[in-house]
Amino acid sequence: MNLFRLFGDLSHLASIFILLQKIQSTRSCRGISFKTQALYATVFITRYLDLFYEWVSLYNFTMKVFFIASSCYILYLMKYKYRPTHDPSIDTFRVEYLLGPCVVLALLFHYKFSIPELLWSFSIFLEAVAILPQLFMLQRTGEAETITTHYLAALGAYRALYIPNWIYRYFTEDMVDPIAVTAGLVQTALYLDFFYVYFTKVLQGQKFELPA
Amino acid sequence: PLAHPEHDEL
Repeated sequence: MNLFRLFGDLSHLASIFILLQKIQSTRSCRGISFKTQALYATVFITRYLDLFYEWVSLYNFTMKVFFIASSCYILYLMKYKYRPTHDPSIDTFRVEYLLGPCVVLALLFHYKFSIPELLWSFSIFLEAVAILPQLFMLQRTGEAETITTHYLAALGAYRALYIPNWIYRYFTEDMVDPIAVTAGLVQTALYLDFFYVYFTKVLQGQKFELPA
Repeated sequence: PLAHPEHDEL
């Protein structure tokens, strides 16, 4: 464990609490892509199956349980409790265009040809692109509530912090995970546009609005 | 180090 990874994970935790806070305080999931949230639940479930047969640490175990549980809870909130506030007509990204290529990539790039390892690879590739339905929705509506942008910023920060973590691990542990690093770089790159608007507008106290 | 890294990251 190093500070980059710790703060990355904490930022990931924070993003989930911000999202829950957004839903509970506005009593609405307006502006949140159900598809992205469903993809994250898929990512956590397919990646953290090792929870049942592999012990890494108490930290690792607790976080895995938390990510699976919170992502399922968010799906429940969106699908049942606050269902009327979710507008599927603006959440139109075709997720099959993401799932298909991720299956192919997992079959091509993995560390071992076994079910858990293939699912692990699949989850890594899927996580890299899972934010796309959300960003697509943002692009379509052209604006977002400030709290939603804080959620996205915390999620992006988590990914960004994993990059110095990998550099650090390369030098201190001689450890490289090419699949995670490649997918992680792509994932972080997807946030660059968002970060630009977040830093130049939201953090200056303005509303998140995309130029027409 | 390239052979099967442990999946200890989240």
